[in-house]
Amino acid sequence: MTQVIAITSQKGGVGKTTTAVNLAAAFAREGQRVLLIEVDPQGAILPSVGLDGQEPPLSLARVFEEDQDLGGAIMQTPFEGIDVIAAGRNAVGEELQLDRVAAAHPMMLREKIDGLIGRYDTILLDGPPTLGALTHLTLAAADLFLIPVQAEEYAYRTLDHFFAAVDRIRHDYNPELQCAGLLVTMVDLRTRMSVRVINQLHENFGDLLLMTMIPRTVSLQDMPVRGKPTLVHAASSRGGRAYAELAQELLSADEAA
Amino acid sequence: MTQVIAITSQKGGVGKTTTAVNLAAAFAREGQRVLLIEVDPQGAILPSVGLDGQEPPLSLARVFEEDQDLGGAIMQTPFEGIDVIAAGRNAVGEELQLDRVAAAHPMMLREKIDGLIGRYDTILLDGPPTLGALTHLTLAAADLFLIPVQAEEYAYRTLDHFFAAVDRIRHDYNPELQCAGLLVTMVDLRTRMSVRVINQLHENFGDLLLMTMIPRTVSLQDMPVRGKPTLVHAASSRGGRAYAELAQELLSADEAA
Ligand SMILES: Nc1ncnc2c1ncn2[C@@H]1O[C@H](COP(=O)(O)OP(=O)(O)OP(=O)(O)O)[C@@H](O)[C@H]1O
Ligand SMILES: Nc1ncnc2c1ncn2[C@@H]1O[C@H](COP(=O)(O)OP(=O)(O)OP(=O)(O)O)[C@@H](O)[C@H]1O
Ligand SMILES: [Mg+2]
Ligand SMILES: [Mg+2]
Repeated sequence: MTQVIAITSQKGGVGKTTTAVNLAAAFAREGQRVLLIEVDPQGAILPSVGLDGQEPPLSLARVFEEDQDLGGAIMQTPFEGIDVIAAGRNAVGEELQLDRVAAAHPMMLREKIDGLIGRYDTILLDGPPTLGALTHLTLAAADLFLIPVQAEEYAYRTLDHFFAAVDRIRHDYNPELQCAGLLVTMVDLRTRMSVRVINQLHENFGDLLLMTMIPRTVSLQDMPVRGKPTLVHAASSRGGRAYAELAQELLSADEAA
Repeated sequence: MTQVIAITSQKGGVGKTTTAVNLAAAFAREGQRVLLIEVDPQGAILPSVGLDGQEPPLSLARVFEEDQDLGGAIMQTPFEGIDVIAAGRNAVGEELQLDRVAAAHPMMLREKIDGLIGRYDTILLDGPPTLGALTHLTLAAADLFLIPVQAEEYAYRTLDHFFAAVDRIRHDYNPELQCAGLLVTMVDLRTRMSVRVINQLHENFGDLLLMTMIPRTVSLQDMPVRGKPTLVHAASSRGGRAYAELAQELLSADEAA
């Protein structure tokens, strides 16, 4: 059965895209067929999966605007088992269009995804760094959501408000929505800040905190330069191994559920 | 004459809030009266200016919703010369309201700010990490915009699209809008990535690149924990000095203009 996992956070720059791309690669390595949908119109996905500069056949914005089939927007990547859908063609004003459609039809993405169930084992949604209409659309479409929490004070402080917003979205659109966990990212245990944030997470969100933590490493920072998931260009690096471990942790939680 | 400077970037986590807060402190140290307006409903401003946990008298969301006077939302901070306006009271759904109003009235913030001209020397706008309606509202209200560019590949890649969107906003709402410059942030010259991004910026955006660069330092990372601008709690730190230098560079460019 296809599982839809949203990678979301109101805080910017916490590792949502890096996590979505590497989780896609990790699940694909386990033999899954994975679809990665970029709901954030920032355009970071294509350069990370070997499709830099390619034009999407149909963007998510146009699928919504013209009520097209999501299948028409799918792009194959050079990596076995990973397909992607890009948010937009980077046309000016596209974000305004996407926001407008999302505000008017918060269930639109869920309905479009229903047409793809069975074609993929996992569908990953890479969300924008807001709590606006696009994040509502993303969480309305998901079975699970995973929150990357950068090991920094600002990122930690957005969690209470984020969970309050999720409760509202569950109530209005998606009662079955579950939390897959909090993933600490860019951890550097030599710094007081990382240790402080990890302690705060244990104290206040202990039951949601994933065991796997993602270190701050060059192999992950380099991903957009290399044009492929770190799990592909440097599988045995600290960054690559951390995301392989994360996939195992999520898969075993899924089996246990 | 009051100058309105927007701190904006489509990329998340690049140092917009850190820059807005420290620039406010740097200008205040020069004897200016500064107003810092949080247009990003993430709620990071109050904990950074000694007002953690305080309730705004009136949030930006309510100023817009109820067509109130912006002056009613002003909060004094414990720091001489710095007043702030918070985006919201962190109520669930506030971001959707702000987005809705911004999409319907993109000139709303500019009109509200007109009522404050003369009360402040500089008004700084801390924008959200998107190119949606709130960023249009922010850039429509500004005289100048400054783009923090984190020394990372993803942040660099969003620039072309951002400038294309700015051209459109100039055309539709604000023909006088000027670029104050690109500010490289979280620079660590020991890393290949920082050197690479700085070289790319010189090559492709040389005339817009500010001389001042902000290093990645603990004193800036700690700011939300200390609850005050780094220029206040650690003025002689590398982070504090970098933002003092930035203020000088912007002020001398302003005089020369
Ligand atoms: N574990 C890591 N170690 C080092 N650098 C990282 C790591 N994870 C992400 N990065 C880098 O940090 C920056 C932020 O990561 P990323 O863009 O994935 O975050 P995001 O949450 O998707 O950002 P946005 O909010 O803009 O969508 C990027 O430049 C990325 O290359
Ligand atoms: N020069 C610096 N050195 C070290 N850490 C920094 C520096 N500048 C910012 N930070 C930290 O990096 C993170 C991102 O910075 P900040 O929140 O200011 O960016 P932003 O662009 O406002 O993010 P958002 O897109 O979420 O609004 C924060 O945790 C902040 O404390
Ligand atoms: Mg992203
Ligand atoms: Mg910010």
